[in-house]
Amino acid sequence: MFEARLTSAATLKKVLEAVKELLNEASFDCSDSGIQLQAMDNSHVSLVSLTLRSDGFDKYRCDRSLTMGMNLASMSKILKCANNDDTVTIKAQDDADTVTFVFESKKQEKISDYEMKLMNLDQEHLGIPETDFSCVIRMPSVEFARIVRDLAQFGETVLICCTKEGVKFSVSGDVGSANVKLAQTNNFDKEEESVSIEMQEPVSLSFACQYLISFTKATPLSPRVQLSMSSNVPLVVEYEIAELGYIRYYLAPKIED
Amino acid sequence: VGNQTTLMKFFTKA
Repeated sequence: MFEARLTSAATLKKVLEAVKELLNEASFDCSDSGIQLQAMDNSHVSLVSLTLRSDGFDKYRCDRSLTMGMNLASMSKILKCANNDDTVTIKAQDDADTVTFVFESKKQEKISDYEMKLMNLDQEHLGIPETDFSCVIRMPSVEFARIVRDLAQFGETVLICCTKEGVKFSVSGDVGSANVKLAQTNNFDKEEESVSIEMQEPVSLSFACQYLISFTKATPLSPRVQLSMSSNVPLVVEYEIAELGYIRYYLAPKIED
Repeated sequence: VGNQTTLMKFFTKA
């Protein structure tokens, strides 16, 4: 028996929004410790890694580990039927070929359930090594989303240069070029608005804007985003999900010409 | 995706 309950369906809706642009379907691995998802996008250039810890759920029970392959468009249709403040419970029997979503309104006067067929997905898991990154940038997630959206208008590739003074995002294309520089702030009383940089050595890497835009669909999950970079390894874009876990996106850098 | 490399180059299969 698997059962996981969240008091607010809004959280699950946001999680789904954060992955469904990159993935058509995904396997949710459920165990005693929580729910995990690891999947590459169709072009194998980016990877989504989601962890929802069991202790972050309002109720969590997983007698036997199970993998639930879900079509994310179907899951999205179901979650649209929930109000943001509904309680959502995900249920499955051991060895089941369906999963059930139960939505309960706050006053319990409305209870709905939606059963969805599970899929057998043959997904390859990647071993992600622990890396000491040369640069770790923390900034407001809304600011990052804004920069990526603004710059993507002018080119397909963004160059991210990080030094101890700050981080610079640059794009060039047919129209011309654009640069956005963010200085490290010492805004201790407004930590949520600060830009902080931990740097071992400066890094310059290029990435496809299109993927960064997809990653910023996670913005509603967290006020902060963390970008971790080292030369010639994938960028990690991480959003913490308060008291529940995190979503990390890995993006392979563009090869130097 | 142009001269984009894939993640396989960096990560091993688990």
